[in-house]
Amino acid sequence: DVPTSTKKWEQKQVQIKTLEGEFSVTMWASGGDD
Amino acid sequence: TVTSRPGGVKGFDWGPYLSSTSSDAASVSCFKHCPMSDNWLNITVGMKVEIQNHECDLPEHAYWIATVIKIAGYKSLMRFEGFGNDTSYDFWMNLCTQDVHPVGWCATIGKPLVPPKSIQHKYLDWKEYLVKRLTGSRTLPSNFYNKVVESISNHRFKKGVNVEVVDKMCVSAMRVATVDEVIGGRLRLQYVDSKEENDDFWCHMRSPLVHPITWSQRSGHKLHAIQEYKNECLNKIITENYHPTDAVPDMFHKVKEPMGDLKFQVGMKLEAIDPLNLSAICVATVMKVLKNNYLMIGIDGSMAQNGSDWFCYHTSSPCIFPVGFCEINGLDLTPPRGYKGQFKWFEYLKQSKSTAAPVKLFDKEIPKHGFKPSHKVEAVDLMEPRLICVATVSKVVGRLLRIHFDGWENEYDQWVDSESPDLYPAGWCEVMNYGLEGPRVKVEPP
Repeated sequence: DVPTSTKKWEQKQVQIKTLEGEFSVTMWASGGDD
Repeated sequence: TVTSRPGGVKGFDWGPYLSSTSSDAASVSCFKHCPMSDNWLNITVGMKVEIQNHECDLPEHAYWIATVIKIAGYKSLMRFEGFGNDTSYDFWMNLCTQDVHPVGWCATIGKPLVPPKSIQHKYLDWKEYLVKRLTGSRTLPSNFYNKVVESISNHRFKKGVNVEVVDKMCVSAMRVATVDEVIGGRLRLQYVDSKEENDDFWCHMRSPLVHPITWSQRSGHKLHAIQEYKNECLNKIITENYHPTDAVPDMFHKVKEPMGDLKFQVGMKLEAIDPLNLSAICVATVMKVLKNNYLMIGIDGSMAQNGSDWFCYHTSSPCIFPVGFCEINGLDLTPPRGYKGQFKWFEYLKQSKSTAAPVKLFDKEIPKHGFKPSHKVEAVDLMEPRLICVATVSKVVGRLLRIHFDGWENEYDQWVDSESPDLYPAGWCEVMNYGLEGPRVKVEPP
């Protein structure tokens, strides 16, 4: 599901913390995500 | 709903209204003068965010992941993960407030994500469910709210800056005013020579009604000011030495200068939005040609003898039109007051021995604005500019929009250019914490 409508999308590793524990997933965020 | 502070100061909440009227709001990208307009196309349906979960027993704040179901201006309809296609728990949020976070934000502050009570037992292993739902989907950039704050801040106009602005009591004259407050680029101006306490006037810093110091004398526009001020301006025009509190030309939006040597002449006829009745496009005349491509326009049939109701338009203004514009676009043209019979330009020009301003003189560019009829917006009532009201785009004619104020009769509609700085996306007032006038509710007599 590669987003289109922007100059720059970046994949980012995102940390998820639930009551059962912590894990990470890869998501997209629009560019300039410093 | 789970939103905590709907609708800014006045409390009007767009969410239920958009749902109950099943209407759409104009996209933020339609409003070039508004925060986040440039990158708003990156905000899409299906995006995931983290939002406070009010349906939870934990003592401290808990959050959960929500999906953007619908976008309406800055507002967004949200559904918490786990509700599938069940719409009954959907809720509205403003994407540009501190209540919405990118996915991953909770982990950075050590807070757990906790599903709402009503679905907490729906999945034995929420991790597996979330990995499947989140992998490859989109979220906000981590610095999204910083970008919002940055794009709201304006470094040009501050409290105490002096400007020249149209005199609200005599539209053919300018007056000196001081910025008292700035909200989202909207200036609350106080006339410097005013005797009354709150003789203020609201207008946006990009409005054609406001100009830098010395503008009136540079263009030849009538100016209501003390002689001392006028002398100071003449000196500033020569020396280009401004006072630190003076608004200077580079603080203002550049106006498009006309090409070619054909010029407007006094006496030329045209069609113009009546500045004193914005729902009308009228038969009008060029009454005076000022410098720097500004014109004083009078509305035929209702001009005061002394020209006190002439109004200044730039030659590139999108509020003046060639003769025949209304007819071509199927719009009502208001004839001169007292005109007998069916108005026809051909006969009127003959009777008045006047000529129509050549079509070539008018700016015919139509930007891709994106507005459509039925789009909801927040619109300034230009007859009472401190008020921002819930409104609807009722008609689109090229770049011209007819704005209807919800709950009011059509006679209160206002013709506005699509790039007018007096139009805002749904949710703008909430972001700025400015009161939004909801639709007028008619009280039926018993």
